[in-house]
Amino acid sequence: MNVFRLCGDMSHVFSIVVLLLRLRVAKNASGISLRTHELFLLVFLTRYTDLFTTYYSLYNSCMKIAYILSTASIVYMIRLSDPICTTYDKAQDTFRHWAFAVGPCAVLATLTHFISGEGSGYSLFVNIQELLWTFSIYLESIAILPQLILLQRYREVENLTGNYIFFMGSYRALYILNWIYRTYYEPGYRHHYVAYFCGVLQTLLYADFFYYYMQSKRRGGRFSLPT
Amino acid sequence: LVMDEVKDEL
Repeated sequence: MNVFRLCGDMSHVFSIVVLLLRLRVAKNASGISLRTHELFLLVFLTRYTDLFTTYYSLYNSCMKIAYILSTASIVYMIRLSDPICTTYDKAQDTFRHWAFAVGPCAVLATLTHFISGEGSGYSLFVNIQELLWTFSIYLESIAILPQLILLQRYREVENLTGNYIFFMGSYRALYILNWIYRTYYEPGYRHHYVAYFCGVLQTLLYADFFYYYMQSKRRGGRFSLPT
Repeated sequence: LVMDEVKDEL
């Protein structure tokens, strides 16, 4: 564990807390994409299957459970909790996440898994676990897309939503620093290029949004993404 | 295995 990873994890937790508070206090889900958070829930559920098979550390297990529970509760609030669910703007949340996120990621994960030959010689269960892990890496990188597309439709983005995007972006950016750190200071640390590629892609998506967000803030005007 | 290499990351 290094300082970049710890800060990255904390940034991730903080972004989730920001969103949970926003939902609980404002009792309002407008401008928030349910689809993005359902994708994140799917990401955590497919990545953390090792919760049942391998113990790494108390920190590791607690964080995994915290991510799953907090994301599940976000999904629950937007979907079912009254009065929040009545403020969810379903008509605007239209990104076709099955066709353009889950499907392609599943295909990509299957291809990488078999081409890399990582799972050969291991049991079917381990292979499925590996496949799901790879899928979750791909899916996480683009899970924010429904949210970004939803925000494009809104004339103004709340500070809180801006903060959420900022902390989510910092989380992945800090993970990149963590990988660089580990490469230098951990002998035998093996590169995982799929995770690197997805990590950079993910960071760029957030950075791009945040760039336009800050520009419009500085001008003090209304915020809208270029279409 | 991939999961062994980045096992301690979230």
